[in-house]
Amino acid sequence: MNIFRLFGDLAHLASIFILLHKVQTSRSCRGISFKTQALYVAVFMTRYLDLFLGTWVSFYNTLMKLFFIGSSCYILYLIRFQFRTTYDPNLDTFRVEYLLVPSFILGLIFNYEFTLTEVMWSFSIFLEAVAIFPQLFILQRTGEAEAITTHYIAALGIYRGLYIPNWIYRYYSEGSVDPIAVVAGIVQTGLYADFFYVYFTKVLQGQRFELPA
Amino acid sequence: EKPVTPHDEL
Repeated sequence: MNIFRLFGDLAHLASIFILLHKVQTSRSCRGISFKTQALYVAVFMTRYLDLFLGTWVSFYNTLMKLFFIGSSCYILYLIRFQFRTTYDPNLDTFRVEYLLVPSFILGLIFNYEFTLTEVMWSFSIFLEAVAIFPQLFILQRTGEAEAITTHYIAALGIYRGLYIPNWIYRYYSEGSVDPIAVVAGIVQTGLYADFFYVYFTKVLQGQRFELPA
Repeated sequence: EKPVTPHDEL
């Protein structure tokens, strides 16, 4: 564990709390992509299969994994049931098969071992890299977003961004490299570039999140 | 060398 990974994980936790806070206080999931949230459930379920295979990394690791699975399922429940009337499926129209199918094929090609758990792990890494697309698509279509929704997306971007110095640190301190995670992580962080540009130049200056026409 | 297995990152 190093400071970059710890703060990355904390940013990931923060993103979930920000999202829950937005939904609970506004009693609305307007502007939130159910599809992105469903993809995160798929990501956590396929990546954390090792939970059920008795592989033990640490208490921290297991606790976080259980939290990510539990909270992502709870968010789906909130959108689907508790606040379903505030969810607009007509805005959330990104085709998830364009993300699922290529991620699965990449998982079959690039993995550390051709076993169920390793292929699923690779699949989850590739899927996570692109899972934000339906959410960014809503942003693109509406052209604007509530500040709190943008804080949520920013926290997610910071989480993946911080994993990059973590990998550099681990390369020098442990000599370990995880090429699949590194390549997917760099792509994932890159996808936030446009978003971050608007976020830093507008939202953090107190202006509304509005995409240039 | 084979990368980290078990995967210790989240």
